[in-house]
Amino acid sequence: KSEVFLKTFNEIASNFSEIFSEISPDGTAQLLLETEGNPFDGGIIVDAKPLGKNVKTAVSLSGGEKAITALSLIFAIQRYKPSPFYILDEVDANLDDSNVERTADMIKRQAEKTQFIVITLREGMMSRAERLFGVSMYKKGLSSMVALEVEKVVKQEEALA
Amino acid sequence: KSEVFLKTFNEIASNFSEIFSEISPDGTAQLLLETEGNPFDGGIIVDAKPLGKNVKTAVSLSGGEKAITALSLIFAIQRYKPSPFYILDEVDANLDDSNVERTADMIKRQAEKTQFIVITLREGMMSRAERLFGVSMYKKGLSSMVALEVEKVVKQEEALA
Amino acid sequence: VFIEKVTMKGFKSYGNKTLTLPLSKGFTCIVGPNGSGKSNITDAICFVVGRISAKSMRGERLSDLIFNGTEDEKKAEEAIVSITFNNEDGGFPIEEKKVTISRAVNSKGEGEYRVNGKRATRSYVLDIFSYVGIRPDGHNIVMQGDIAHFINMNPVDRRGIIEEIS
Amino acid sequence: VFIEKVTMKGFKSYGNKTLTLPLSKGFTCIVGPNGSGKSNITDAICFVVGRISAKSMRGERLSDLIFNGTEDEKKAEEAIVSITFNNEDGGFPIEEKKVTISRAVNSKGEGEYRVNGKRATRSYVLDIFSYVGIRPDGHNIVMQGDIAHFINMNPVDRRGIIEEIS
Ligand SMILES: Nc1ncnc2c1ncn2[C@@H]1O[C@H](COP(=O)(O)OP(=O)(O)OP(=O)(O)O)[C@@H](O)[C@H]1O
Ligand SMILES: Nc1ncnc2c1ncn2[C@@H]1O[C@H](COP(=O)(O)OP(=O)(O)OP(=O)(O)O)[C@@H](O)[C@H]1O
Ligand SMILES: [Mg+2]
Ligand SMILES: [Mg+2]
Repeated sequence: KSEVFLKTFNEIASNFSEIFSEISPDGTAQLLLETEGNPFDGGIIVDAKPLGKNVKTAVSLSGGEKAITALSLIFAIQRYKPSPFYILDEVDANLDDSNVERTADMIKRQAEKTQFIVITLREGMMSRAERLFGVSMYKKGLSSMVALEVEKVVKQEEALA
Repeated sequence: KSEVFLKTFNEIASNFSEIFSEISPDGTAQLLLETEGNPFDGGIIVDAKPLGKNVKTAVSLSGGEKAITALSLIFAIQRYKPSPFYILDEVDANLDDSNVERTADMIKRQAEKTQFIVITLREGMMSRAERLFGVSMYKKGLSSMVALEVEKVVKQEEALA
Repeated sequence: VFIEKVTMKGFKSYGNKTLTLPLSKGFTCIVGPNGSGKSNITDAICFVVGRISAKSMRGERLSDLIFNGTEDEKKAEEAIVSITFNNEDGGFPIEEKKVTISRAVNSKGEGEYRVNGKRATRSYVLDIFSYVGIRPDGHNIVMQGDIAHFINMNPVDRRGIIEEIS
Repeated sequence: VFIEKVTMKGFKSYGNKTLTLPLSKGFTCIVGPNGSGKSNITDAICFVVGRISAKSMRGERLSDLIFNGTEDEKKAEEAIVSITFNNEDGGFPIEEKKVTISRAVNSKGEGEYRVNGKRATRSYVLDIFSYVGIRPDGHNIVMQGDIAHFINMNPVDRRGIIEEIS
C-alpha cells in the first residue's frame, strides 16, 4: 500500500516541480513528505519558492502565488492520471496579466489530452480558448447561452481596453 | 441612542440605494432593519436586486454581485462620514470589465473628498487613477517601489492585450 | 470519456425551457457579465456528479436549486440536469457509446437519478463515475474562490488527494 | 487628515533599507506582478493602526513581519513602519501640521509606538486615531479577498459597522 502511494507521490512531485517552473519563471517548488519513514504518519507539504525567494511556508505566499502553486498541483496530478474533465471557475482572478497568459498557455497544452472548461473574466484566458460560450441575461433573471467566435470577442475586449 | 442610530442608518441606507443603482445599472438595492421596533433587537439586512432579478437573499448573489454590493455599502458609509483614507486590495478581482470601469469611475468621484489607495491588477482600474505606483522585485526577495506615469502603463497594458 | 453536452431545465437561473450547452474535447471558455449565470453551470455539473450538500452548490436547501421565477416566468416545479458523456473509449462500464446521467429534484427536496433514461440509485451512479475517477468532491472541479484551498489545506488532507489517485 | 507617506525599514519584503511611498489626496493605484510586495504595504498600514493579531497581517507571530533575508541580504533585527499624516485640518488633537505615527517590533515580538518621535502607549495611539475615525479593524481597510465579507457577515455584525459610525 505505501509502495503504490510512494510511486504515485514521486511521479506527481516531479511533474509539480516541472510545471511550476514553466508557469513561474525563475521559481522552484517541491512536494515533500512530512515524515521520512511511513508516509501515512504525516501529510504532504508544498514548498514553493517563486522568483527564487526565501519563502518560509506556503502560508506566506501572496494571493497570486498561491493560485499559481495550486494550479501547478492540479496540472501535476492531471499529467499523471487525468480526470475525464476539469472545470475551473475564475481560477485566474488573482493573477497578473502575464500569469494569466502563462496559465492559459499551460491549459491549452494540457487540453490536448483532457477536456478543460474554464469560466473566466480575463481577456488573456479567453483569447487562448479553442471555443467560447457566452452566458447572458438579456431577460431579467433568465440566463441564456450562445456560442461565440474567439476572434470577435477578443477584438471587442481590445476595443474596450 | 436609538434616535442617533436611526438617523445614521437612514442616511446611509439612502446613499446605498443611490450608489448601487449607479454602479449596477437596472439594479436596485436596500438596507433593511431586521426588527421594526427597537433596531438593537436585530441586525441589518442587505436586499440587493441586480438587473431587477428576484433574488431571495444576499447569499444567492454571484461573486461579482457580492463585490459590487459590498463596495456600494462602503461608498455609502464614506459619503455619510468619510474615513481619512481607504485601502482597497484587489476588490475588483471578481468584477467583469464593465463593472471594473464603473467602480473605478465611482472611486474617482469619491476621491475628490477622501484619499483612496487601490491595489489592482485590472487595466480598467489603473487607467482611471490620478497617480500610479509600481511595486517590483527585480532583486530576488526584495521589493522596491517607483512612481509610474498613468499614460505609459496603460499604453503598455494595451500593447499586451 | 468527456462531456458532450449539459442540459438544464428548471435549474437555477436557466428558467423553464430546456437549455443545452454543447461541449467538446479541448479548451472551452465560458464568459459573460457578473451575475449572468456562469457559476450556475458549475453548480449544475456538481449536482449531477452527486453532491449532497446544497451549500456546496450555493443554496440553503436542495429546493433552492429550482428556478424561482421572474416577473414574466413562473417558478419551476423541479430542476433537472443531465450530462451526456462520450463513452467511445469505454471508460464507463456500459455498452453504449454515449452515456447520459441525469438528476432531478422537486420542491420537497425529493430527487432521483437516471442513467440513459433508466432510474438508478445514487450509489449505482457514484459507482459508474468511479470507473473514470469522477467523485462528487473531486479535485477536477474548482468552484469560484476556491483555488487557494489546495495550498491552505492541512498536509494530511493534501495527502488524501494523492491517495485518492493512487 | 490623509496619508502623506508610508516609510518601511525591515518590514516583510522591503529589506533593510528605508523605503518611502509618497502619497497624496485623491485616487492612487498600486500595481505590480504577483508576489512583488503590494499587499505587504496594506499589512504595513494595518501594523501602524494597531492591529494586534499577526494572522490579520498574514504572519503566524509578530516577528514574521520582520524581513527574513535573501541570498544577498541578511535578516533584519526589527521592523519599523511609520505613517506621516497631513494634519492641516486639525483632525488629530495635536498642534503640528504633520503627525508621524510609527510602530516597531523586534525578533522577540517586543514592540513600541511613537508619535512624532516620542514614545507612546498603544492606547494613546488608538485614542488619537479615534478622533478621525481610524480603528485597527475599520471598514476603510479591505484586505485581499475580503470584499465579500460585508455581504456574508451576519446582520447583527453589519449593524455594528453602522453603530461604529453614528
Ligand atoms: N433558484 C434560482 N432561481 C433563479 N435564479 C437563481 C437561482 N439561484 C441563483 N439564481 C441567480 O443566479 C445568479 C448568479 O449566477 P452566477 O453565480 O452563476 O453568476 P456568474 O455568471 O457566475 O457571475 P460572477 O461573474 O459574478 O461570478 C444570481 O443573481 C441569482 O439571483
Ligand atoms: N518577513 C518577510 N520577509 C521577506 N519576505 C516576506 C516576508 N513576509 C512575506 N514576504 C514575501 O512577500 C511576498 C508576498 O508579497 P505580497 O503578498 O505583498 O505580494 P502581492 O504583490 O500582493 O502579490 P499578489 O498580486 O499575488 O497578491 C511573498 O512572496 C513572501 O515571500
Ligand atoms: Mg461566478
Ligand atoms: Mg496581494
